Amino acid sequence: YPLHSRAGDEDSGMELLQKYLENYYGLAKDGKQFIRKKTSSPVVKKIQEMQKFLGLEMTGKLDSSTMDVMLKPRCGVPDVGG
Amino acid sequence: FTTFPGSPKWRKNHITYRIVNYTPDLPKESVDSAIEKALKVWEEVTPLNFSRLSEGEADIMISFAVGEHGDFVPFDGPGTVLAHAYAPGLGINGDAHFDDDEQWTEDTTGTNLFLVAAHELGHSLGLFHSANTEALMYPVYKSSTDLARVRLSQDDVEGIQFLYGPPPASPEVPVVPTTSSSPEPESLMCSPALSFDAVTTLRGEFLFFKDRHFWRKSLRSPEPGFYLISSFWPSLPSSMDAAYEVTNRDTVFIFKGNQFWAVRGHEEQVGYPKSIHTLGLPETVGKIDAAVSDKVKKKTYFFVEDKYWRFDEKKQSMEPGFPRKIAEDFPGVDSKVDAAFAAFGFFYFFSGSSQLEFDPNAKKVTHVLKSNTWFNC
Repeated sequence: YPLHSRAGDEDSGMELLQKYLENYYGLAKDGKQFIRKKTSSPVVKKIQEMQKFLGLEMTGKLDSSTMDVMLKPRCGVPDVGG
Repeated sequence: FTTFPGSPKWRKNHITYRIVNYTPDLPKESVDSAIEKALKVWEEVTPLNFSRLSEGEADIMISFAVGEHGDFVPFDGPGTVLAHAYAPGLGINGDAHFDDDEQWTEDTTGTNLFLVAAHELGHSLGLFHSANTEALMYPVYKSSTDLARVRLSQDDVEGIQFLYGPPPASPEVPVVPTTSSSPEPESLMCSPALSFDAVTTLRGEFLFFKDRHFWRKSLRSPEPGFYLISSFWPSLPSSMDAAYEVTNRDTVFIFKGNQFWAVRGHEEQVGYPKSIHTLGLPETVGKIDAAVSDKVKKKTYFFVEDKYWRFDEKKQSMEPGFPRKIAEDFPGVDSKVDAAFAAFGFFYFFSGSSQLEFDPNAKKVTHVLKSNTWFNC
């Protein structure tokens, strides 16, 4: 279905982002509302860490090119951490 | 490139693999040749060589599965996660799993098995993901790859040769994998005279520290891995005095001299080292011999020569009435304690090449063992 076209997509985008950062970049799974934290510096740093690793512009935001890469098929091994 | 933490690698050049089952998407022969081609990619730039087993336990077990498949890392249906693999080692380590909810193909109309296999087998050999977008070890699958022109990037070559060296044909370096100046782990591990600097648990595994190295023992595999301390925790000291884990804080404390450090997994905690006297040990104590933490009673014991102190983890303070004589409260433990750890309701005290299993409830030694009984010698 079309990406990014409906406001509700932001929630599913955020959910995907949270899962991606948890699975591959060691973001702590602490169950608190990720959406509310997305502008907090630790989460922004995590997003930038991911964008840097994946060769994207380090905006610290869930922009469309970041979303595109996150939706691509990939290996299930984390990118950082143990 | 990066390697897995601790740079685990195969300590031999001849590695076996087995294709445990097959995807219905492709003829068996196509799967066989894709895996063979994927291994050859790494074979060409290292001293490694591979042989296939048709049964039994191979170093690299290759399988296709959907959803939950026994390793608590379930696949996610079609798309996104295509496969995953484990770092070199025994048991599940080294194995590669492919998500059979993908449509595996010989070309790029679906998900190309050779491409993904070459990447996953890079993990099986010890490579972690690379941030180099041209590298085979880059984590995101590129469906637009021209299969005719697939080759390892310079980054991939540097990574795998960091672990195993170049192929024998190159005159500059020796054929065998580069070995650090460390002692041969196997001979030291099973030496009857082996003693430890410190022993601790860490997230269900057991770490036995000796000089600059440690053995990492998991109950899932009979033999421990052998690592440089600095490859996990660069700022920790070698030849440490003591170590213990406070499980409810997911933290291991490491002691040397009058300082101690804290690590969580392989992350060193900031604000350390701290002075051991901040724990409440008197200034007269310059170092400790061993320490062990009882996760049930939430008490930590510090052993110094023939005496010990007890620390209340809930109150975060040393208890009054200490030091006491070790031999009085731990009957049978009457020589200097080198190392100690707690597991399965027992305390294990190490002194030289001996080990005492002590039941803290019955207050008695239940077994006298050799120090390396955990190593399956």
